[in-house]
Amino acid sequence: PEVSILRKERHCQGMLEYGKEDEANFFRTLITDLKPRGVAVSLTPGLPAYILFMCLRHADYTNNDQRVRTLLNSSITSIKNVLKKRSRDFDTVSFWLANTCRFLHCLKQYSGEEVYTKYNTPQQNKQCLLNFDLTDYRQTLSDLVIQIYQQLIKCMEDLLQPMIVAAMLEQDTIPGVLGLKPTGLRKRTSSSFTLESMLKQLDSFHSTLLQHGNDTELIRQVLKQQFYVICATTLNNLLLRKDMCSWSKGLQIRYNVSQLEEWLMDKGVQGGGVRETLEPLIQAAQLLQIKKKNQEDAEAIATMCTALTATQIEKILNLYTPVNEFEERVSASFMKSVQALLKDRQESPQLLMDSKVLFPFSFPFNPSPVALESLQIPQSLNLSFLMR
Amino acid sequence: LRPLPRPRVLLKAPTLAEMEEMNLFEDEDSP
Repeated sequence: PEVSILRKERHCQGMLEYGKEDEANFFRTLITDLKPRGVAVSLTPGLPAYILFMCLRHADYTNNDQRVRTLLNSSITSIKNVLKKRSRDFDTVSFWLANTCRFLHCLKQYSGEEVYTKYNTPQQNKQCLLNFDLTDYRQTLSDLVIQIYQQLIKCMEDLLQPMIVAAMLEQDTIPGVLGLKPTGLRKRTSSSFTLESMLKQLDSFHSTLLQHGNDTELIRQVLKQQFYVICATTLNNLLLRKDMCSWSKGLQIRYNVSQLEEWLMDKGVQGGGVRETLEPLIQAAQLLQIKKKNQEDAEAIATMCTALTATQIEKILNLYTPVNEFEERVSASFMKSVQALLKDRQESPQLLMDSKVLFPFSFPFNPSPVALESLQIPQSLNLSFLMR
Repeated sequence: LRPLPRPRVLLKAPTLAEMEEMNLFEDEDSP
């Protein structure tokens, strides 16, 4: 039997080398064929990025500009091609977003520029690039990160969108409110999606993003975008459906939103404007529940509903449908009072929220404490041709 | 005194659009 002899690593400098003949195999194995769910990649988040960077360091150390170019160009094209082939696969997109970001952070962290190296350990500072200035490549990689981010948002929306209306509006979960729907309007949904299944989907997004090593700030922005879509889709549906505008539906919506708020608290991402994206929906739910009779009620509505436009407020009041003898339709005189209070508002007359809004996205520099020389490459990655 | 670092050579990078023009990216539907 073959006996393996373990070489003692006495002085690994955090660099990796491969022979010219292994070049194509290297990009195929590390990028094209790599499965984002494999054990090998989940041990060290960002491992492919570190491996790429350690190879790049060797090419830089040996002053091999051709290899530096090949490494960067082929990495970018291979990543782009994986993302084109698996454009709808959330796992793949999240994985390469994390790794492209990490690779870009590495180019900065080891650039030797003071602004990026001030948090480095002395050992990390010894490992800065020697021969090449890769500022220009950082720009191309930043553009790639933006493209992958937009692709990730699209992937998530495609998965969430079919769940939102059923989970947030149609499903009734509060006991006692269930029977209060107007006659003829019961059981309009045939969808099996529930709030629980939507929260599970959000759980799955969140844990995958974390597992792949995406930066927390980036995850927060991804969630803000998804919460905005949940709010816009729910509110737009509410504004177009009479059967959704009742007191009990208001209660149900408020309950559902509070579940979403609780989810954010659980994950520690309630700050930075994420929770605020739900505000229009919270106010719509309150508008359905609040008293709508006298001048004081009208004033309360005008003061409270700052995240809804006048057009939206009037529409919800017009659609409001009593479902029992204790509730009343909104009177014409009450509508006039509200309209008078809202008439000076400077805002868009549009009824529906723009569900295609994409918030500006940033990915702040996030240096890594990982010591390159200590990284282990699992055998299962099939990169045994890489030499330390 | 520490020796002054050597000036590094700036490597010009292609933009993503240039790479696309060079047909480096495969079509979405290709196997």
